[in-house]
Order: sequence, then structure tokens, then C-alpha cells
Amino acid sequence: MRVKEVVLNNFKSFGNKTKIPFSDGFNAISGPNGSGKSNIVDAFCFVTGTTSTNQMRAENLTDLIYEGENGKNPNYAEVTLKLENENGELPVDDDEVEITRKVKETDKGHYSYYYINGNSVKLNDIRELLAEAGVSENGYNIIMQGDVTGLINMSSKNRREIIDEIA
Amino acid sequence: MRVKEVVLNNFKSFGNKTKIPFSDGFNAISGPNGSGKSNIVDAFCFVTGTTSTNQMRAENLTDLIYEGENGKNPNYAEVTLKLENENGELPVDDDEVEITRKVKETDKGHYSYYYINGNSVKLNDIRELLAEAGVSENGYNIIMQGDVTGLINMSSKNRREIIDEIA
Amino acid sequence: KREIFLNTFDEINSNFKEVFSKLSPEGDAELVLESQDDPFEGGLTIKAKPAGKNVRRLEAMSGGEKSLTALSFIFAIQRYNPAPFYAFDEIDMFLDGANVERVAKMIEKLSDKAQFIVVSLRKPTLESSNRTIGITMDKGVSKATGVNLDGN
Amino acid sequence: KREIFLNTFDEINSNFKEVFSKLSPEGDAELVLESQDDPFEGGLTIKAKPAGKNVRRLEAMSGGEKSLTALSFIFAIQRYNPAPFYAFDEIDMFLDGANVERVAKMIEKLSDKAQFIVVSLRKPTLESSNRTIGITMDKGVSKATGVNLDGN
Ligand SMILES: Nc1ncnc2c1ncn2[C@@H]1O[C@H](COP(=O)(O)OP(=O)(O)OP(=O)(O)O)[C@@H](O)[C@H]1O
Ligand SMILES: Nc1ncnc2c1ncn2[C@@H]1O[C@H](COP(=O)(O)OP(=O)(O)OP(=O)(O)O)[C@@H](O)[C@H]1O
Ligand SMILES: [Mg+2]
Ligand SMILES: [Mg+2]
Repeated sequence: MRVKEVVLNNFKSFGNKTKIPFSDGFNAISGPNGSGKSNIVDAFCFVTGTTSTNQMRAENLTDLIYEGENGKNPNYAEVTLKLENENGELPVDDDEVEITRKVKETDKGHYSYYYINGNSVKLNDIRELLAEAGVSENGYNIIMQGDVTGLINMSSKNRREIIDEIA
Repeated sequence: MRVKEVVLNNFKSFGNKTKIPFSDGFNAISGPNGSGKSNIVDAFCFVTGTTSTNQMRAENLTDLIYEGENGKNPNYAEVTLKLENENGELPVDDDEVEITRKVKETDKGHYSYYYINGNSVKLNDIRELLAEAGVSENGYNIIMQGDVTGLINMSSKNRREIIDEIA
Repeated sequence: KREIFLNTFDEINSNFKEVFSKLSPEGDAELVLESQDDPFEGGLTIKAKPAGKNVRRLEAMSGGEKSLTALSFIFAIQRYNPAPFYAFDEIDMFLDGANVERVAKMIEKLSDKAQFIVVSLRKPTLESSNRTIGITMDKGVSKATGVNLDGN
Repeated sequence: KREIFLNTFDEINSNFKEVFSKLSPEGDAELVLESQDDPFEGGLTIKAKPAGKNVRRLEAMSGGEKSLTALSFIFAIQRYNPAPFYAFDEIDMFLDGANVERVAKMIEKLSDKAQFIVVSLRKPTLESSNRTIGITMDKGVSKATGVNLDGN
């Protein structure tokens, strides 16, 4: 399984619907400070079901909605992950699986929506589906900026618990 | 006032007495990972009177003593800072001021020694002397590796207290 | 339960030793359980001996050495429990030129079996990738460039 | 006491705005007291608006933007309360090429009035210095090289 493309729609600094396709193998993302690179990694956290807004440098989910200069303020943010499933790692019939997560702000508060291949689901459905393919929050497959030495700074007990979860 | 030279004697990875002279203006220090660059900055913290061993990546003061491969294990670590005092910023008569801090390990425990121009003094004498010239622990004139964004991550109260101390 | 844990631990430990020796040639490192008899009583520490040095407390290591040790641990876990894709944000931040090269080469090798999406500002990392996506910002809006090369 | 604090604050704030606009051209930033009437009741926050963007929460800024903002604050304090020497360990870690240049140029300019000792792995920083000292390690022992050039 691999990521074919991620689509950021009003997510953080991506004020225009932006499709970013990835190739097999080793993809690199670069650009100036503040251009939006880490926001793409935040989008991966968001769409794979991260519940900690701090990890995405936000206080509330609504902070993830694009806030523009010129008052262009959409009321929702959405990220779609398109996964290629030709080896059937994901327990779904299709060769391509689309996972979407959306947060919408209204005067009554914020609402979250989740979709797998267009069907409305719960957040846990997305997390379980990805866990089947080996993507999980503690799998250390997403490493945020500055976090690489976290493994060294943590307590020895916490470090052992990483192995507990894998075993 | 400026630093003419720092002398590291059995301090951390500097197992040989090493003199490092500095010029006026902008000095840069470079070299491979793990070569000892940050240990030089730790030496500055040590000799200017830092009391937090954590800041120098040590648990006890004795961790700062060079520990060698071949059993060469000296029982003391010493750092000397040679300051040029031609403008009289330091309240001492001499044109050059030498500050030395030494930690020695014996079976009875560890001992600390402090010297200004060869005279035995207390740690506080060194700190007060340097404070006269504008060098103090909270003056932010020594920034450790990875700490630069600390000012952003700290609480707003702590940040205001930085101004309190200056005022 | 202890059995399962120890089997997992041993395999990850053997991966860890191997990866570390590739990233820090002539260096050795190993994972150590603080409490061998009942692993769940103690934690897990790392004994790392960079090339030509004594084992030293973990905190005394340099920024670059800590990065290589942490990455060795992460790659060791990944080899045991592979994920289909990895997203890394500036993992090469502390590394000097030679070490950036080693990490980039290792990712290049591992990218046979898994997909890597790596944010980086370092030339050796970008040059080892099979594709680079540029991100720029214009008046507060981010956009991606170079996504249509490589016949995509 | 409040008087003294406010005078110090205003001067550092004005330094801060000036330094930030040099490090982040077309950007603005300012220091803000949470509680204007009794400063000691509240904290001190930073409102930073990098070039072409809205003011955003401090934590939402990128790694490079946080570095530039923090360095602007440090240089602002230093301008008010100068120290004779500064020792910086890899303050350019998060910065892209253009920003490393700006910070290096600023240190070069400030080095007229104060001595800087800066550890760095970045070429623009090393090239802006008037002297570079090399550190290497041999069998676990560090040594300094290049200390005898420049007629020292
Ligand atoms: N909700 C939002 N709306 C608009 N812009 C946002 C939003 N949240 C964050 N940003 C902007 O995104 C920018 C940060 O982007 P990001 O952290 O991805 O940068 P980066 O490319 O990783 O930079 P660096 O190389 O410095 O780490 C900040 O300038 C911030 O103001
Ligand atoms: N007491 C000691 N005796 C001998 N070596 C020591 C001692 N304390 C620390 N070291 C060694 O010093 C080295 C770290 O040096 P330092 O942190 O200065 O490296 P650095 O040049 O800053 O590297 P980087 O670029 O990765 O930050 C480590 O390898 C550590 O083992
Ligand atoms: Mg970033
Ligand atoms: Mg260092």
C-alpha cells in the first residue's frame, strides 16, 4: 500500500484546494521557512486520525481551518488521503481507498465528518482501517519537526512501553 | 572586555589541556557531530558559574571530568577564561583577568575550587565580577543547542520575568 | 506475555545494533532492559558507543549522536513492524554533512519496501530522493510546485 | 517600579520591532503586555506577523519563523543590556538558506560592539565570521585546529 496523493482543502496555510501526488519510494518536500511543509505533515496526522491538536500546533480543531488575509475565511477544512490498495492490505474491495476527514465551524460549535470511499463513517473506523495496514499513532511512522530526539529524552519506562505496544 | 582565550583541561571530551584563542568580533566554531563543539559552550557555562549540571548535559559535576578509553582517568576538570580588561569594565586593576573553575574527585566526594587571577575565591565572587561586566546567567548571552526556540515555548509569565530581571 | 515481549525485544535489539553500525560506522549500540527478570518492572535504556568512544550517559551525547541513535531505534522498530509509508519532518536537522549522507542513503535503500515522504532543507537528502516537491507561499497561501514533472 | 519596568519594556519592544523587520523583511512583530495597567499581573506575549501573513498564534508558526522571532527578542534584549561576549550553539538550525544569511549578516554587524562565539554547521554562518575554529575528535579526545592561522 502507498499514498498516491494527499488533497489539502482549506487546511492550515493551504487556502486553495491543493493536490499533492507522491511517487513510490523516496519523496522529498522542500521550500522556504514558513512555506507550509510541516503543515503537510500535520495534514497526514489529521487525516490518519490524530486526536491531539497540540501535535499539529493548534489549540482547537477550528485553528486548522485556513484563515486568510483578505477576509477569505472558509468555514471548513478537509484533507483527503488517496491510498493505492492493489495488494489488498486494506480490508476493502477497491484498488484505491480514499480517506477524508473534515472539520466544519458553525455558530453552534464545530462538527467533524469522516469518510471512507465516500461513505460516512466514525473516526475509529478510519483508525481501525489504517491499523490493519500497519499505520497507527504509536507506530512512529510520522515524526514531527524537532521530535527526532524525543526518543532519547523520554524516560526509560516510556521507551519500554513502545516495545510493549508493538509486542 | 572580550574573551582572549578559553583553556579546557580534562573538561568533558577535552582530555588534553587545550587552549582555544578567540579574536575580536565574529568567531565561528565548526566540526563533525560529536567532536566537542557544544562541550566548549558547556565550558563557558561552567567557568562563568552555572550551577545547573543538566544544562551542561551532566548529572553530577564529576561527569564533567574527562573519562578516557584507555583508562586515562584524571581526577579533576578545570576551565580557565582569559578576559581582556583594557577598558576597565571588570573592577580589577589588571589589563587581563583570568577566571578558573575546577572540580576534583576524591574518595571523600568532589571538591570545587575557584580562582580569579590566581587568588582562591568563592563561586559567588566570580559571578559578581562577571555581572559587573554584563555577563550573567539570565542575560541570554549563552544559548545552548536546541534552546533558541525556548523563548517561544515558554509561558507568557516567564517571558515577562525576563524583562523584570533586566529592569 | 513476558515471552512475547522478550521475542519482540530481541528482534528489535538485533535490528537496532545493525542499523546503528551502518549509521555510525565503527560505533556500537544496544538496547538494554533495566530489569532482565521482569521486564515490566524496569524501563528500556540505550547504551550507545559512538566510534572510538566509551559508552557514556545518553544525555551526554551530542545533538548529532542523539539523532542517529534515535533514528536507529525508529528504523529498527520499522523493520520489525513495517508501515506502508513514513512521513518525516526534518529528521536531518542536527546532522553534519557526512551523517546526512548516511541517513539519506539508508532511506533510499529502505524505500524499496516502503514509501517515504521526507521534509528537508538539506541538499544530500533532497538529492537522494527519487522526487522532490517544492512548497512555496504566496500572500499567505501555500502551494505545491514540481508536482507535474516526472510525467505525473 | 512599574515605571522602571515600562521604560525598559518600551525600549526593548522598539528594538524588537526593528530587529525583526531586518530578519523578516516585510514582516512585523511586537511585544505585548497581557495586562497593560498592572504588567506584573499578566505575562508578555509576542505578536508576530511574518511577511504577507496574518498574525497567528505563536505555536502555529513554523520552526524557522519561531527561530527568527526568538532571535529578534534575544538581540533586542542584548541591544538594551549589552554583554561583552555571546556564545551561541547552532542558533541557525531551523533556518533556510536565505534566513541563515540574514542572521549571519546581523551578527557580523553587531560584532562591531560585542564579541560573538558561534557554533555552526552552516556555510553562510561560517563564511560571515572573521575567524573559524575547527574541532575534531581523535580516539575520544577533542582538539582544536586552525587556531594558529591569522597570525595568532
Ligand atoms: N489556519 C491557518 N491559516 C493560515 N495560515 C496558517 C494557519 N495555520 C498555520 N498557518 C501558517 O502556516 C505557516 C507555517 O507553516 P509550516 O509550519 O508548514 O512551515 P514550514 O514550511 O514547515 O517552515 P519551516 O521550514 O520554518 O519549518 C505559518 O506561517 C502559519 O502562519
Ligand atoms: N566526561 C567526558 N569524558 C569524555 N568524553 C565526554 C565526556 N562528556 C561528554 N563526552 C563526549 O563528548 C561528545 C559530545 O560532544 P559535543 O556535544 O560537544 O559534540 P558536538 O561537536 O556539539 O556535536 P554535534 O554537532 O552533534 O552537536 C560525546 O561523544 C560524549 O561522549
Ligand atoms: Mg517546518
Ligand atoms: Mg552540539
